[in-house]
Amino acid sequence: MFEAKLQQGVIFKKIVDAIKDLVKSVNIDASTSGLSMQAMDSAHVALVSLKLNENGFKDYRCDRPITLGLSIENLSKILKCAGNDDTITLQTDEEEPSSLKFFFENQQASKISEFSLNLMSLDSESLGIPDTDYSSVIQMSSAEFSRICKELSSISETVEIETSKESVKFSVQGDIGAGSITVKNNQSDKDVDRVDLQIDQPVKLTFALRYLNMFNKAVSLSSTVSLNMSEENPLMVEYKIDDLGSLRFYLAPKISD
Amino acid sequence: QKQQKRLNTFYEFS
Repeated sequence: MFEAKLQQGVIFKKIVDAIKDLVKSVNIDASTSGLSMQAMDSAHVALVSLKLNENGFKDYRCDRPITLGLSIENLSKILKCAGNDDTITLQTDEEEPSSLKFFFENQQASKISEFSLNLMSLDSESLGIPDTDYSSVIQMSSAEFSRICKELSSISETVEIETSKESVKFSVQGDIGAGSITVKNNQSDKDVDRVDLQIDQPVKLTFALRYLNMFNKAVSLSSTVSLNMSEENPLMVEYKIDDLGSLRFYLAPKISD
Repeated sequence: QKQQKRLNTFYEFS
């Protein structure tokens, strides 16, 4: 028996909206500790990793580990029927479920929707991602980072990110010209201005902006984002989800051979 | 010209 009730169902809607341009189908693994999901884009350049802890749910029960193969497109169609203020419950009684039940309830419990989504059997090709001690970590406003990526992608498809003790520089070079945006450490008490740099080792890495713009669809999940980098390593972009878990994106760099 | 790498250059399939 598996049942997970999320008080703020809108969080689940936002997660699916954030990943639906990146991955087509995912395996959600449910265990006693919560839900986890890892999936790569078709080019194996980017990866999304979701972890939702059981104690972040209003109710959570998972008698034995199960894997739920979902089509993101079909999941989106079902979630469109959930109101932003609804609770969302996922449920199945079977051990090898062929479908997953969804219940959407409004605050007054005066409207209850029930859907059943057919499940897919997907081969679980998952990457072993070691816990990395990143040498450059940047915490900043997710809206600000999203804006920087959007603005620079009108000049080039590629951005170079260079960190130093006191600032991070986003540089682009394209047919029309070049540009850079330098953001300095800023302990402002205003969220949108605060920038926190932890630079043990400076890095200079190059990434495709179209992936960063896809990752930034997760801005509605968290007002801050962290950029985690080490030389010659994929970038890890993390959106923490209050009291529930985190949504992480990994992006392989572009490297001159 | 920089080449886009793939994640399996950095991480092993588990």
